[in-house]
Amino acid sequence: MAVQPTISKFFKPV
Amino acid sequence: MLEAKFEEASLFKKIIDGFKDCVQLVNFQCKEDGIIAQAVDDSRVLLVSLEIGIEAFQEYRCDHPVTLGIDLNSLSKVLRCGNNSDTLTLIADDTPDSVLLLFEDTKKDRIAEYSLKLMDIDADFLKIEELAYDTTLLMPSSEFTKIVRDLSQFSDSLNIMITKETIKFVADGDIGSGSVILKPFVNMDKPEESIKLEMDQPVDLTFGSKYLQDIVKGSALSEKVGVRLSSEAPALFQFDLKSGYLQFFLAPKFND
Repeated sequence: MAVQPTISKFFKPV
Repeated sequence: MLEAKFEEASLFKKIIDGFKDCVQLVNFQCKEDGIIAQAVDDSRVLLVSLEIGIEAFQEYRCDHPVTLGIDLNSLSKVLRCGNNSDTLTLIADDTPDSVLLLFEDTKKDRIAEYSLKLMDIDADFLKIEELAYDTTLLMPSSEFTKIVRDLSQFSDSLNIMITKETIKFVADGDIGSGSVILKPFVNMDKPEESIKLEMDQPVDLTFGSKYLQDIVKGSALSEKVGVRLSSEAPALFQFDLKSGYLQFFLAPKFND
């Protein structure tokens, strides 16, 4: 099953 | 005081049309050196990052940093009121509750002025670090758009495979399958049609077709799209402006 990661996994708030 | 004048309203229209279908509420941060914006789509999967440098404007002045919280649906309504060839000036004071959009047709002495109410948008500003990519592809944005739209008919996932000599797009779904294979080449007469590939490592990645279809809406901004791929990080799809860019970050799907 392919999972779509969300963007928060890679980029954090400033 | 912000006064940002586009030589042609069509540029700002194309910028907004490039991402208004995937995000709705956006904080535009106006500073001395231009305007930046960031937004993430409702599913928190696609990150849009915009930078409009001052060279993209005919005139630009911003004395104090100011944030314009804008509903893109409302902004689009106002932008439709202006003609493409009009100049467009965005005007706001230092603590604005609205932004003024001034369309001027200098040939006819026609001036149209619209005020758009601003919103208080609670959104994080994300730190986008320079990532290491395995492969960088530069290709005509029209070609990329066609491939994405054609193959998205077959499946909700689109596979991009890149080796030293070959760029392969594949979709496999219920009604059948499709693939498009491209080779890097240089067109001396029409450089904008060239396909340039820089590869450190081959990649074999799967992306959601839905998000790619949103991304290709940026194609009106530039004849070229830059695609940077990595198996460890979100892919970067970039449309360059004369000064600045519209970027989309989308992580590949992975097998659980």
